[in-house]
Amino acid sequence: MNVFRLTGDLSHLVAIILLLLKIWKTRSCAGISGKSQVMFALVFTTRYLDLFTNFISPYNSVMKVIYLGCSYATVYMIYMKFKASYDGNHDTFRAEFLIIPVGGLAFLVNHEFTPLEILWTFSIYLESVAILPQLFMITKTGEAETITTHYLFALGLYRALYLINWIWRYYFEGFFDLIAIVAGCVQTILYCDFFYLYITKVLHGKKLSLPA
Amino acid sequence: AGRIQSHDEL
Repeated sequence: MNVFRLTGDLSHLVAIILLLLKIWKTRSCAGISGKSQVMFALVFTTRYLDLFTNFISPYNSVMKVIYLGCSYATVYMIYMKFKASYDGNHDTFRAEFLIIPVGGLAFLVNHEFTPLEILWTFSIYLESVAILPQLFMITKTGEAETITTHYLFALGLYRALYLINWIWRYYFEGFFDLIAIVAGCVQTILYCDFFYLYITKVLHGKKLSLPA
Repeated sequence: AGRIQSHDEL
């Protein structure tokens, strides 16, 4: 464990909690893409299947349970509890155009052709594109609530910190996982234009709005 | 690194 990976995990945890609180407090999931949240729940489910069979550390197990619980709670709130506020008309990204190619790629490019490893690879590839419906929705609505931009910033920052963690681990431990690194690069690159808008607008007290 | 023994990252 190194400081980049720890701050990455905490940034990820902050993002997940921020979103949960935003929906719970405002009792509304306006501006939130349900499709992205369903894909994140799928990412955690397919990645943490070894939760009970492969104990790494108390920290690892606790975080996995929190991620799983929060992601399912978020999906529940979007599609059940606060369904009336779900903005389905703007959440129109075709998720199947992501899930099917990612599923195929996981079969072709993986470390080991076993069910657990293919599902883990699927979760890594899916996570790298899971935010696309959310970013697409923001371009459709032309704006995002400030709390939602903080959520997205923390979420994007987590994988950027993981990239530094992988440089650290390669240098000090000789460890590297090319599948996770390539997917992590793609994932972080997808946030770049959001990062630019966030830093130039939101951090200057402006609302995030896109030229319609 | 060879086959990843077990994925120790979240």
